[in-house]
Amino acid sequence: MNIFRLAGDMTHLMSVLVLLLKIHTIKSCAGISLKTQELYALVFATRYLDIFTDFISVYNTIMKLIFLGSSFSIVWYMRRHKLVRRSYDKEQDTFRHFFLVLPCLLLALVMNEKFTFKEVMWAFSLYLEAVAILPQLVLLQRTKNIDNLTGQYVFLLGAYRAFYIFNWIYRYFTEPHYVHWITWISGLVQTLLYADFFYYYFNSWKNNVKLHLPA
Amino acid sequence: ADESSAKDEL
Repeated sequence: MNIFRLAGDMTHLMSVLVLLLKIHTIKSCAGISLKTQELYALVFATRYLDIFTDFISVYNTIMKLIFLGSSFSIVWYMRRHKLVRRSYDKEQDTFRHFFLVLPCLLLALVMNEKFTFKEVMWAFSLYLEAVAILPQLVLLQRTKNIDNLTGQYVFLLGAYRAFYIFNWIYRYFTEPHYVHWITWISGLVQTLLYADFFYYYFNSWKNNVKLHLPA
Repeated sequence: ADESSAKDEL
């Protein structure tokens, strides 16, 4: 475990926990895309199929359980909690899961490290994670609602992406045979989607104006 | 686990 990987995991963990704690505390999920949250729950569920079959470390198992538990809790809050669900921007959050899930599934069937159920699901989870933020970005663009909750959430997720790329570069130079094209390319695509958002985020912050995303 | 496997990542 290198420092970039740990920093990446911690910012990723904070992004999910901050979101869950805030929804729990303020009983509101305004500005948060349920579609993105459902996609993330699906990402974790399909990636961590090895949780009970391959033991890697206590750290690894605990983190997987936290990610699964917190992502499904967020979805539960947004769908079932009687106060939280009222604050959900349902009419604006219209992105179809199907348009992201199907191409990712097809790609995973063609591009995987091994043609087994677990490996195809693992590749699928990486492709889906890369694009799962799209419904959230569309919602941001529509509502122009960039409050502290959404801002911090997307900021922490972006930090997680950046640290993971440094982690891959570090591992590539320090570990023999550490070559994972599927992880790297999908990870890079995901980070570029954030870079685009960050460009507008920082510009609006620098010019001290409300964030205005282009159509 | 394989030392250089990406499967140890989250």
